[in-house]
Amino acid sequence: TVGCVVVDAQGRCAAATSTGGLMNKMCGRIGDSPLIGAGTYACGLCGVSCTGEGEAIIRGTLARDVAAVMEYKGLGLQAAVDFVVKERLDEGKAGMIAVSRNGEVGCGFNTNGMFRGFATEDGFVEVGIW
Amino acid sequence: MVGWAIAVHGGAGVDPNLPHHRQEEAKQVLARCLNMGISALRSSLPAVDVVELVVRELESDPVFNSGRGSALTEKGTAEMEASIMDGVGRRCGAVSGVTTVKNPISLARLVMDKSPHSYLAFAGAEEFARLHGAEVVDNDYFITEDNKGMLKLAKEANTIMFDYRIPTVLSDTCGASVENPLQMNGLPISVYAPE
Repeated sequence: TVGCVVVDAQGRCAAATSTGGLMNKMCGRIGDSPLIGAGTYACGLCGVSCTGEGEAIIRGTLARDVAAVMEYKGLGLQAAVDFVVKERLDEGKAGMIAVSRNGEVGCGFNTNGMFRGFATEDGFVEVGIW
Repeated sequence: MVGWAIAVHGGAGVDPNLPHHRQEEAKQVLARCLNMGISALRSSLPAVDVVELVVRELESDPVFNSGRGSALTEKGTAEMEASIMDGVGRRCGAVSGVTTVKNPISLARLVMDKSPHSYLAFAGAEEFARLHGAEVVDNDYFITEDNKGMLKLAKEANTIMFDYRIPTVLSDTCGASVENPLQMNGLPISVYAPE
């Protein structure tokens, strides 16, 4: 699975996710990536893209929950990502990237690694795996 | 006015024995896609155009599980899905079960912009792609030798695997010479031998 989340200089957020799904999956199986609110979500507050065990991400409505805890619990972006990865996945394994309208980037995963890269206008750039 | 920001991912759940050269290869793809997004943002492209642009690039590179290099179904075919969402107005588009569309994310964008719906799947999505001139290719385009090998492994282990890259040459990463029938997470224990 691959994904990208962006907030532009006007504070507009967007998210996109694309995948081949799971190796050896049944034909016709649909995962979290195309489900708005599960694998992908964007609103006025943030943009989120998820990856990992699709069934766990769907049940946890993971991407929407980041926006929800920001909106209703007043959490910041990284705190919202950490909360959702910790509290919404049950036994599932997954990861996510996120941006906020304030120009922040966030990331969280409970797997052993996640292929990821970040950049912000003030010059921060990071590419990581573990 | 805020500063722009961008994040990309290539999947969670990484094989602990992923050879170093494969790790470097993955990092180079991520850095290249990140730089594409940064240039687009510096050119004041709207966020929704930037995420589509970057995911298209990730789909076109076989290193990650999407587009070319997609994980394979039990039948050895590629069946892809994608979604896109614009925070402005919370507009969205999604597709599933596409087998010939070169860039599924751009088809999802077309669903968002050119259809009255937010999600099209399988035959309907393929028909919509042709109606709107999305680039289509044979399913073979998406299938790589690596993934054929991984599908074989998954079938031998009788499991369904997540975004997982298992080294194609097990011998140079797993010391176990005798095949141990023990399984962990649905995979032969030999995959984890170094740990």
